[in-house]
This record gives sequence, structure tokens and C-alpha cells, in this order.
Amino acid sequence: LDALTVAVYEHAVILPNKTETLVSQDKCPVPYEREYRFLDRAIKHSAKQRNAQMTVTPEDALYGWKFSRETISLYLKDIPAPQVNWITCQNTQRFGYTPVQQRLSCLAKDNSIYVVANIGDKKPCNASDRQCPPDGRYQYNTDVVFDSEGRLVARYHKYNLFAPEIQFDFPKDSESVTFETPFGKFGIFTCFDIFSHTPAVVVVDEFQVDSVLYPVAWYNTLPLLSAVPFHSAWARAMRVNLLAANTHNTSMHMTGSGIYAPEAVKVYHYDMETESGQLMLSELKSRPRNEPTYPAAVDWSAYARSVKPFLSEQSNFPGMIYFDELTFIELKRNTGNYTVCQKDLCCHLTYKMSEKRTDEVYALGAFDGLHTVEGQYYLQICTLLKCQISDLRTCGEPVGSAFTKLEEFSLSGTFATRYVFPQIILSGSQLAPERHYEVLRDGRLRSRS
Amino acid sequence: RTPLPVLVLALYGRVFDKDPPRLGQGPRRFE
Repeated sequence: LDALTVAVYEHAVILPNKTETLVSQDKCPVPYEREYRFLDRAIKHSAKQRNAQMTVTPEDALYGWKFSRETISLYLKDIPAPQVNWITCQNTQRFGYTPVQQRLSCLAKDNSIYVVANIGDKKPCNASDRQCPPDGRYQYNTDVVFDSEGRLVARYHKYNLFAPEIQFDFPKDSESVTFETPFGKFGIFTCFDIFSHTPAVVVVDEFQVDSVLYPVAWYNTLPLLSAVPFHSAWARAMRVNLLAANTHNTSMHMTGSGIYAPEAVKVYHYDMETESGQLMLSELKSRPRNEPTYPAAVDWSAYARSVKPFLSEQSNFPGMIYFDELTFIELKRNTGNYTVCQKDLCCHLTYKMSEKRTDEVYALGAFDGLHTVEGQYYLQICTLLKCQISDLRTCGEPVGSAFTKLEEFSLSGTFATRYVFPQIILSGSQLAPERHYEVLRDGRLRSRS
Repeated sequence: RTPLPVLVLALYGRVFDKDPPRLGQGPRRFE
């Protein structure tokens, strides 16, 4: 099949009160019963009414996340490897009592649709394993995929846990989980994994998947780590389809799901106004690499290394973005050329504003260093951003609206990596439509003329 | 050409060669 219709469901999970007390086994289904009904309805609708072939649901969508290691353990079951070739819905007791897997399998089978969900896997261990936790079990944040016959075809253990996930264990080894379908090759990983070479880059570059399934519980942190801009940029730069399903929880700034192709954003959803979930669907090319529209590889530093830095009499100043200290320079006029450097990275900007408002301040920033807060990962960033207020000390702080308009821009940098994710965020946290900008093969992010 | 009310333009680069062995800090860091 050349194309497929996919669905992504942003689910507004109701979190239980902080679950610190153990519950009896017979009460296990209760916490996820409501959540399951929502997922069931969304998946049935996408299959029956919209002819989708696959639905992706978010990380933590069934259980929420306010658990200790002990309290979540009762909800976890052993999830076998897909190699056992298990149609759970038909052979329900083969691996013991597994009600959640059974329901997901039957949902997939009865509606002839691939179902992607995030649950938990529990694996007993003993003292012969020196890394076995004291309570005698490993607990993994786990994605599962059931095919349209209800067969378990993928099981992925989240490799890079986010810091507060104290209820889960890190897998010892990374595994790249992929599976073939009539509509292309798929890979899967979860949330924080996207920052890591393993598994995110490996599954794309070495396993050559066509599409990535991506359940997340992602809280947005402007200016650079908001779900929709970052995930769509990742799909563009990695040149794969990305099906990103986010949990919806506005109090934790969790919203932003989408279906992203290498050449274009197909559909996205961002809603900080309501507490409702959202189902979205789109058609995708099954094998984007074979398409004439497949974007060429970008040499991200080619242009920036070929030009001389723009000289300026203005002073640089420091500013923080998500705990990283950038070097900034203020954009003083309606038009201009600026260069700002930090360590080995120099960022060049050429721009023209149609009318620069006096109460809005913009700055060009550079960062070249190791981020060390919720994880350790090395970044090189070039960014033009609006400062929160006219005080330069607020440059890098989150801001929601802008009235100054850019007519022309060209941003580039002397990057020492081929993994660069280009983002444009407009007033109201909206994405810029692709017709307004382009990424050139020499690494310039440029307005379209 | 439509002028855009831009909040952020960014080129967000990841230099995997300079990463420590494992990205996540996990529970131990927060205990």
C-alpha cells in the first residue's frame, strides 16, 4: 500500500489522587476503566467512521503517573516478547491473567486496526541477577502494538526515563523495536527518548524505518521545547513520518499532538483552553523515502561556515533558556545582520521587520554546551526570539504573543552535527505554515520569497 | 509575502558525540 490513514488521540487522563496505598487485586481495573472507555471510543471511531489503519494513544494514558513503585506494581503484568506470536484476544490465559492486554488486543482485532498503547511491564528477577531491585522485579514503562488481527507485534521498554518516573526501572540494554506492515516499516520509542541517539536516531538511521510511533506525556516549555514545534521539526530533520500522541493536562502544560511527515505537518492539535481530548487523522505516504517530495539531506553548517561574521558595535549579554545560559545580542533596528557566538558555534541572522514595535524586544542567541538538569545532553542552539518584556534580562523567558512581524529572515549556524531541528513558532504558540519558509540544503532557515 | 508574528526561530542542534553515556538521570538522582 502506498498510503495509510493514521489516527492520533490526545487523551485527557484523569489522575488519581496521589496513590500511596496499596489496593487489592480485585480493584485493579478501576483506575483505568474510565481511561479505557475513552481510548476504546476514539479507536473505534477512527476505525469504523474514518477508516484509519492505526491509532496511537499517549504515554500514561491508561494509568496516569502519580504512583510509587509499589502502588503501580499491582497494575503491571508480564508482557511477553512479540516473538511468541500471541493473539491475546484469542488465547487469553496463555500468559496468565492479562486483562489490559486482552482488551487492547480485542479492540484491535474487532475493529481491524493497529492499536498503539502505553502500559507497564513487570518482570520477576532474583538475587542471581546482581542488578535485580530489592523487591524482586523490574518494572518498565512499556509501549505495545497490536496488529489488526489482535497480535502483539511490538513491545518497547522506555530506555530514557524522565527523572520523576520513580515507579519504573531503566532497561539494561537498549533495543531498537521495529516491525513491518503492509504500509511500511515502523519504529517506536517514548517521550524523553527523542533526545537520545539510542534509540531515536538509531531506529531511523540504522533501521531505516518509514514511520515512528511516539506516545508521550510531554509538558511544554517555551521557547524551545514545546511539543508540536519540536516534534514536527524532528520529523522534518530526520525525514520520517512521526505520529506523536500527547497526554492532555493543561495544569501541567501537557498538550500538543500531531501527525508529521518529512515534508509537511499533516495535522496538529494544541489546546491550552479546554480539558478535552482530541482525535486527529491524516493520510501519510507509507514509504516517504520513495516519494519525489522526499526532502534532500541538509548540510547544516555549509552556509554559516562560508560567510564572514557580521560585525556589530553592540554588546552581548547573557540569558537563560531552560537552565542553559545563552549568549544574546539585541536586534536594534527594523532590518539588520547579526552574528553571535558561543564557544565553537556562531549564529548568523539576516532579517527585515515590517514594523518593529517599540515595546517588543528581540534578540539573537547562541548556546554551545552540555545541558545537565533533567538529563545530560549536548546542545548547539541558534535562536531568534522575542523577549518576555523590554527588559533584556527576560530574553529566553517564555512569552505567548507577538505583534512585531518578520518579513524576511535567514538564520544559520556553524553546527558540528548533522542533527539540527528547525522550528518557527508564531504568536499564540502556532506553527508557521510551510509555505512561508524553507530549509535550504546549505543549512539556512529562510523565509520564502 | 506574508509578514509573520514570530515568537521564536530556532535551529536546535544535538551533538550526540559529546553526550555522556546515558541521557536520563532517573530516580537515583532525585532520591
